[in-house]
Amino acid sequence: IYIGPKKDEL
Amino acid sequence: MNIFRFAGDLSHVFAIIILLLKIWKTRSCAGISGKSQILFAVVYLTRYLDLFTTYVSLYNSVMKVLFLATSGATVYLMYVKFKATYDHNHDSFRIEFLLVPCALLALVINHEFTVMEVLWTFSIYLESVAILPQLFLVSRTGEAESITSHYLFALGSYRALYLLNWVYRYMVESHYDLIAIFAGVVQTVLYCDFFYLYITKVLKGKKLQLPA
Repeated sequence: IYIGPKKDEL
Repeated sequence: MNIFRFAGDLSHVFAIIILLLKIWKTRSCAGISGKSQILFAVVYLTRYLDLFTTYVSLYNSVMKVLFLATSGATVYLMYVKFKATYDHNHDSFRIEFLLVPCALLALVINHEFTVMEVLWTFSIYLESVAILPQLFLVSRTGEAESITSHYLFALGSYRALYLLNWVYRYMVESHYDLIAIFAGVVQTVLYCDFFYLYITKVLKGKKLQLPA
């Protein structure tokens, strides 16, 4: 399942 | 987390603290664009909605809350507490010229057409141009106080350091996000002219004054 790009930045 | 990313975050926090302290200590927000501050508040509000849906780390959550709280505080100080000192005659940039194109672009160019993702994309695009009302204000008055220059320098350095972080992450983790990179480049380029003036004038003890 695609959960979107990882967003670990601010 | 690499050194560039961390230095970028520190620079960002530092910028916000400089601004808040300047307003608090001088009891005045003269020379600061309230419109840019409103845009930054919109940026954080639309980007950090994931505070409720995704947990990354304590560091991430704390920073998000910090950015939301401090940008809210800045807007409050400017529009409520020290409203009388706000330079609204010079702060005449029309923010709808930034908000509307960013919203349209976010609807068209995004990673996924969902509410959260479009709002995140909108916030990335908006952040890249949110400083324009402030730069416009400086150009209209022709000068900026040193403390305002330090604020702008720290704020501009933050995205420039993120660019290095993205180069590093691409090489080490093969991680990249084209939307963030594109907007980050635009954001940094907008500060270049200011960086030049800052290095050639402010660091040599002179006031930032634009050539007539």
